[in-house]
Amino acid sequence: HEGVVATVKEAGRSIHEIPREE
Amino acid sequence: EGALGYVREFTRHSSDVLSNLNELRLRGILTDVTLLVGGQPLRAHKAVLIACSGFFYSIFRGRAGVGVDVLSLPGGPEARGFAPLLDFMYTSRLRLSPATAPAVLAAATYLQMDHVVQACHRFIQASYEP
Repeated sequence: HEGVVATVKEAGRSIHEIPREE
Repeated sequence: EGALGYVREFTRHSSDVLSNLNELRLRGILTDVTLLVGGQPLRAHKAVLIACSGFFYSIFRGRAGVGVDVLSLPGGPEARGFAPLLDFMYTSRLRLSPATAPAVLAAATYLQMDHVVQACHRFIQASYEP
């Protein structure tokens, strides 16, 4: 990619978890 | 009957699906909502938005979200903060720079994307350290 200095890996959860149907 | 079951796990599958969804977005295939962000129209798939954002989850999960095909976000995020988040949703890669991080942080807060908010805080914190 143009202009990308560094890529840092994020291992944790990235987005919310949609609750399972009760 | 009772034969041992074997599972073949295609470990690239989730990223390949996401990459195809991004191609569909770029070509406007099955996109079902236009987001007006800072006046700029952005096409997307509600299913991807709802999967990635607590804000969109609360809007589109109910019946009220069914007929919505144009959504303006008054007082919401500016395009330069929102666009990197939309790309993140479809690519898993969040582009950040010292110049854009505050706008991305504001947009992620608005969209209730808490994990991205935390990553933006880490980035901003790190950019202040000598």
